[in-house]
Amino acid sequence: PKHTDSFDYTRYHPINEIYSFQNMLVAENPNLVSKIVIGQSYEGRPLNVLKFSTGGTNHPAIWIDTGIHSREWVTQASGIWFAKKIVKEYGRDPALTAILNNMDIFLEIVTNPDGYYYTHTSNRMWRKTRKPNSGSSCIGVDPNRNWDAGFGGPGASSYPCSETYCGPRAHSESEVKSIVDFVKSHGNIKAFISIHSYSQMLMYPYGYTRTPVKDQAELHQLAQKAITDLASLYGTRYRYGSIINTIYQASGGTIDWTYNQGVKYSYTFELRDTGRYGFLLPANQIVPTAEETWLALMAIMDHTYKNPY
Amino acid sequence: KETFEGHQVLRIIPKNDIQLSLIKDLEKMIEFELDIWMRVTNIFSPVDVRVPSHTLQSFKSYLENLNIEYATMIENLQAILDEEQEEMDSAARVAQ
Repeated sequence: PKHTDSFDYTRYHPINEIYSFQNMLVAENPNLVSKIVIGQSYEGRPLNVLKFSTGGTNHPAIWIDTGIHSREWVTQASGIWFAKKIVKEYGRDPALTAILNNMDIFLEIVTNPDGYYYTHTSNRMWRKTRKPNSGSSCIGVDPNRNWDAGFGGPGASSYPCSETYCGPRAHSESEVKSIVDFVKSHGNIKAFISIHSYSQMLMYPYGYTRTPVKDQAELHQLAQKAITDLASLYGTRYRYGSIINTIYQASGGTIDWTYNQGVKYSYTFELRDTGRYGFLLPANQIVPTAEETWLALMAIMDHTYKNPY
Repeated sequence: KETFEGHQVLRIIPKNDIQLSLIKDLEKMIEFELDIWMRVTNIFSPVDVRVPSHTLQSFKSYLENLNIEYATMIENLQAILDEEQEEMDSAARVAQ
């Protein structure tokens, strides 16, 4: 397609088509969208982040990422839909317009590009990064166990062949370290939302410890509002709560690290479905999934905007 | 390209603490070559596991011997992947 208006949001796309979508969106909206490369994957692919900004310097910001687990295809596909939605609604939706007039939004759609390419060419079930592990014939690290938050604790594996292998040390994966460096250098990120599938859950920290976060009450209440808005569209039911209470103990997780960096509104989604198809969600459910998730994202972004800290 | 002909995804629901710890141990039992899709959390919460065709029978017998009930969530993973691929190919053809 020559324009993002004719891009097909109702099907899954290989990585080259996502990259060209990103370039088209930037070219079509030079005053709102720019592309930042925050680093490179192990195999040398660019880690592209779309920045939605109405100007100003170092605005408070919201971060959204999809596809950190490469086989969770509905998340990258939803990320593409979110990018187009932001552009379409700015200037039309008063809530989003107010947010963007005062905050920036950063969206990393293909957070694990090597893994995503590999799911299209070799193994549809691949989840991890693609860096070889020294001393093992097994490849890859679980990028959602590689963060410096309870790193290497229970809820991750130290065995390189495991799907939840935490890696040789925290932030050993360039796909993770690039985000770490970006968050630290930006220094003004107020919400961090990392999107996975499947199971239909909305979770906040912690995953590595049972100790409740100091903002538990507020995060719990906001999660409840977000999943209520989500369910209002198609009735999709979500569970919500802290990671360790809602799904399982997971150490070295993304949003545990971001919360410990001071990003209060740190959330992770597990999108559709609850297990009929798992990671193989049919493409005809991409748009409905993105539409309902958008309502929850708007609830979190609106709350972040209205509750500066 | 790795195919998944005959791979099944089983849904296991631990009924008690004993079954919970037995299912937790599955992850370490590399002989079954399991791919845990949805990890064990607590009793009555489903655990989804992709099982390769060549270990499927032995894995099912293992569960049955332990009286752990399971349901088949996906009969043949490759069939769904083929549908997904066909959808992508046909949509790409339309685009061209």
